[in-house]
Amino acid sequence: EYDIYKHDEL
Amino acid sequence: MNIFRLTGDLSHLAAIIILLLKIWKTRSCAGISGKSQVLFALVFTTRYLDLLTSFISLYNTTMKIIYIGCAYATVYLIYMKFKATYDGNHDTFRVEFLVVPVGGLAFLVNHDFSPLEILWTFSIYLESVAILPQLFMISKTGEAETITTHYLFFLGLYRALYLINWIWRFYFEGFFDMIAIVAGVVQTILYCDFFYLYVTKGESGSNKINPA
Repeated sequence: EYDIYKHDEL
Repeated sequence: MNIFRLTGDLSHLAAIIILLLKIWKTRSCAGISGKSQVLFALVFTTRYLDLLTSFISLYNTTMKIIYIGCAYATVYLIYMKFKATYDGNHDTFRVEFLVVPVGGLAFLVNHDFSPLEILWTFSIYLESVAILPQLFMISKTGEAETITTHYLFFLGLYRALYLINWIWRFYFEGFFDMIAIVAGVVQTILYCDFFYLYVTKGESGSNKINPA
């Protein structure tokens, strides 16, 4: 699940 | 990427650079809360561990490295190089009252119970309260240097711009991250009192703000 949920913000 | 997030990141970068240059040029960290800067270094360290695991973009990676570098440089200047000018008597906020509840909350409320995600959540929650020691110190000394108020203004503005970025992304991309949004709202609210002083005192041109 974590991989799907990428944090693309700083 | 949208204009609000880009402006927000640049505002954040400006705040970090303003503070670092202020301490470096004046060779003094008077009026600066070392505790808040340690918390920010902790925020960046726990949030940007994904530098080691995933690549998002050159911009993302570059900014993360700059943030971490500046944060640790600032902590170094405060606690080592210009230690003599550190005002420990006024920097007395009990940060354990922030770190422990935030740590517990990160375990209870998160998107995924994996180490990286727990640390990311911890960093989001911690960032929303990391400025409290600084605001507390200013309320204790009863004043803040002009440059420090600019630092706080850009730091507060960055997360306010992120709130607009999240509205934008929800509307155009259907993306929203409740954890980041709630923490971002709390973080921005903590600056409201300061924003009011910054705008009202700024107009009167007085070189110091005196939070009530």
